[in-house]
Amino acid sequence: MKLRRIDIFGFKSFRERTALDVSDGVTAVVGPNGCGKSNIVDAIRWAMGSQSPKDLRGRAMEDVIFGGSERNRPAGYAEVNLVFSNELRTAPAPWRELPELRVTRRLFRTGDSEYELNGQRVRLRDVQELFLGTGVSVQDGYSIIEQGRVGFIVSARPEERRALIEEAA
Amino acid sequence: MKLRRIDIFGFKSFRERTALDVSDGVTAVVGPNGCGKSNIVDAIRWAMGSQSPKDLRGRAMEDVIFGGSERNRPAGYAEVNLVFSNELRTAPAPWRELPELRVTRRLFRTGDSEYELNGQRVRLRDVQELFLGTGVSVQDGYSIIEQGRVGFIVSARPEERRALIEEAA
Amino acid sequence: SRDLFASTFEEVDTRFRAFFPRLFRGGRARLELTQPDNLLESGVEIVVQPPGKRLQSMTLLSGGEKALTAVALIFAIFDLRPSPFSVLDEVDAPLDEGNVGRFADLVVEMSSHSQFILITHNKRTMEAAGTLYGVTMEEPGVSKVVGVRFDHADAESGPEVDADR
Amino acid sequence: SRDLFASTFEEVDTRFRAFFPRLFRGGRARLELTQPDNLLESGVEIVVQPPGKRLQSMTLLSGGEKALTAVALIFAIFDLRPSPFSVLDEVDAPLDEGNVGRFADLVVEMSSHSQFILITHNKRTMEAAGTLYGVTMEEPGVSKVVGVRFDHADAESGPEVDADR
Ligand SMILES: Nc1ncnc2c1ncn2[C@@H]1O[C@H](COP(=O)(O)OP(=O)(O)OP(=O)(O)O)[C@@H](O)[C@H]1O
Ligand SMILES: Nc1ncnc2c1ncn2[C@@H]1O[C@H](COP(=O)(O)OP(=O)(O)OP(=O)(O)O)[C@@H](O)[C@H]1O
Ligand SMILES: [Mg+2]
Ligand SMILES: [Mg+2]
Repeated sequence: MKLRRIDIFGFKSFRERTALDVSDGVTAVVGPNGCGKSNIVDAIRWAMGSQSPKDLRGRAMEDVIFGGSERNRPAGYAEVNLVFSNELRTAPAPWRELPELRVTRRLFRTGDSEYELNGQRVRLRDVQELFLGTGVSVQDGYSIIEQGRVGFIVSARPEERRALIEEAA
Repeated sequence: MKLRRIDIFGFKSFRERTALDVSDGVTAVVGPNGCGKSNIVDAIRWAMGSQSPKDLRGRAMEDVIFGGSERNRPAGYAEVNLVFSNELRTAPAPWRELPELRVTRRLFRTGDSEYELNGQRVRLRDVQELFLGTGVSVQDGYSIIEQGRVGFIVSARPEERRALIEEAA
Repeated sequence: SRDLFASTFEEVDTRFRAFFPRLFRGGRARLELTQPDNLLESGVEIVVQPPGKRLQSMTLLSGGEKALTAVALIFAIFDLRPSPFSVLDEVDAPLDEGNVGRFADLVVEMSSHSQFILITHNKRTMEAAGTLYGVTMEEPGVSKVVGVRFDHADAESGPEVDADR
Repeated sequence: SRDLFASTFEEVDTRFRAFFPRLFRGGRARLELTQPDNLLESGVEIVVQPPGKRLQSMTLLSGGEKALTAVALIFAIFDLRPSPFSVLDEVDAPLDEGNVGRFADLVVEMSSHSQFILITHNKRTMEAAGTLYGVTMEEPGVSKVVGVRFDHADAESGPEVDADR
């Protein structure tokens, strides 16, 4: 399942709707400290169903909603869409025959959450299961290497490093 | 006590006697990965009396002795000399009136250690006490910031960060 | 299961041994089980010999050498179980010029089968990319993205991005 | 003692509040006691507001913002209790061009009273130094040092050092 587009709205520092088209090959994301690059990585992981605020550098799940700035009020909700092409029909049932898959996650300040696949309401678990076994589930942990994670692997105890091998098993 | 010269012999990757003159102001140390820059920092801390192999990225104290390379046999001992100028007479008694202080530390493969101040044999404790209260004792921890330490301060728990303040007290 | 772990360990080790000398321009490394007779609980150790240096545990390595070793391990796992896309956030930060170049070359090679998204401050890594996105915060606290595409004849020139290293 | 900790905390906090906006080109930050009524055991928290952004705990900050905040804290302690020399090993690694520049300027300023030894891969940091030492490993596993002095008329030109960033 190739990643085709990342669409971020109200998530962390992305107050306005922002889209990144992901081409084949190598894409570089650059910019000064604190401008939002790692927030894009967080958006991808969150949309794929990450449930750990700490994994996203927050303390509560609400921390991912745009919290305002000097001149902007906080947003009422956060939304991330990930669009995948499914040309090779590698998506699991019941999504197998769809040419494209759009994963949507929303979190409202009220605490309500919404998950959609191609506009259809689903459960969080459906989103998480979509990625299991494809190598990019948030549990897999070897295809998305967040900032500082290399240092963690370096200084990990042998027992912790075992987990990396287990994930690939 | 200004640092005037660092002299390294048989310590980690410094198989041959190497001297660095330290001028006033800012000195930059550069070079590719693994060439020995951080080993110089380890040499300074070791000569000042650090007793923790882990602090020096080793497992045993013996790890600081040049261990050989493809074409070189291991060294029999490691030696580091630090030369300080004491123009302001800030050194503690009984070294107060000396214009210059040379701190020497040696470790032999046999496990024997030697410590000298201006060529005179002293105990490890004499070396450690020389630096206490000057702001550069290895216990102080805020004047020598080793590689990766910034990340540690960043991710430290509030109780751990307290230690930084206590050291300055 | 115990056998699954054992075979996965073997497979990752094989690839790790191949990737290491590619990134280090020589030398060798391998994975080791801390308890080879207790596969259900054994940890995984890394034994390393950078080119021309002697065999040692990872602890004495430099910051850059440790990072590059970890990258070799990550790529070994990735090569065994490729995922459709991979996101690497500033893994090149502690690497010197030579090592960044070898890292970038390897990513380009692996990108023929997988998409790679690299967050970076490094010019050499940027040069390896076919597409470049600049993230800015002209309005404090509000992120904006500007896209610059390299590998197409119609490459639009965007505003200057922070290509600072 | 409790009073000594309290007064040291105050003094470090004061300087930290001053250094932060210098490094961040604005914004503000302060230290906070997690248990203000239990000075013997209280931890130290850092509250931060980068310029134009909102007040938040350190966790949500970027990698570079966190590093720069830690540098501000280290310098605050250093300013309170100056030591004759300071050694900083690659503290500039996660910083972008602008932040490295402000970091380097501050080090130059503080170096009028203390010697600073900076291990770095960054060109801007190198430019701030009066003396440059290049460490090489022509013979694998064996370190050699070559000195290049800038600020003297008799500056010797040494071999090219790895000024790679
Ligand atoms: N919920 C939120 N609302 C508004 N801003 C947020 C929110 N969460 C995080 N931020 C801001 O996002 C910024 C961090 O962005 P990010 O980590 O993406 O930076 P970066 O581009 O990766 O920088 P670096 O190069 O230093 O790693 C912080 O300044 C933080 O204040
Ligand atoms: N006792 C020893 N004998 C020989 N070599 C050693 C010894 N201890 C450490 N080394 C070598 O020193 C090297 C690390 O040096 P150092 O940490 O100083 O590198 P560095 O210049 O700081 O690199 P980086 O830029 O990646 O941080 C390692 O390759 C290690 O093998
Ligand atoms: Mg980041
Ligand atoms: Mg180093």
